[in-house]
Amino acid sequence: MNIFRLVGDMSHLLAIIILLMKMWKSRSVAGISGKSQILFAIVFTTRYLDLFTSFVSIYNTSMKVFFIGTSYVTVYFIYQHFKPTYDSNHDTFRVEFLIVPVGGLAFLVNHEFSLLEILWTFSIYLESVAILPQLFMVSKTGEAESITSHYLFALGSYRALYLLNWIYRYYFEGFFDLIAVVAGCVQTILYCDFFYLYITKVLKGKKISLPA
Amino acid sequence: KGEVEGKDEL
Repeated sequence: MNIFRLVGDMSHLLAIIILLMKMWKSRSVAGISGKSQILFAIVFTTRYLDLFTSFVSIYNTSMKVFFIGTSYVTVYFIYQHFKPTYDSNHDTFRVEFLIVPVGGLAFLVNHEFSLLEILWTFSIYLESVAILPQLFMVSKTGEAESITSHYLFALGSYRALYLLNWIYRYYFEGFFDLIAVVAGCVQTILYCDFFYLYITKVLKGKKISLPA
Repeated sequence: KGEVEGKDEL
């Protein structure tokens, strides 16, 4: 465990906590894409099936359980508990255009042709694009609350920090996972436009609003 | 230890 990995994980944890707090305190899921959150629930579920087959550490197990659990709570909040505040009219990204190609790619390009490995690969690929419905929603409504921006920044930073972690692990541990690295690059690149807006607007006290 | 491993990461 290096510093980049640890800070990355903490950033991921923070993103999830920010999102849950936003929903709980404001009693609203306005501005949050339920589709992205469903995709994240699928990502965690398919990635952490190794909880049943291997034990790495208490840290590893508790983080995995936390990520799976909170992803379902988030989906529950959006589609049940705070459903009246969910803005489904603006959450219109077609997720089948992500799931189908990503599923096909995981089937074709993986480290090992076994069920768990293919599902792990699927989750890595899917995570890299799972934020698209959310980014689509922000661009469609043309704005994002500050708290939603903080959430997106923490969530995007997590994979960017993992990239540094992989560079570190490559040099000091000889560890290299091409699938994770390529997907991690794609994922981080998708956030670049948002990062720019976050730094130039949100950090200066303005909320993100895009010209119509 | 190579590519198939890596599940220590989240």
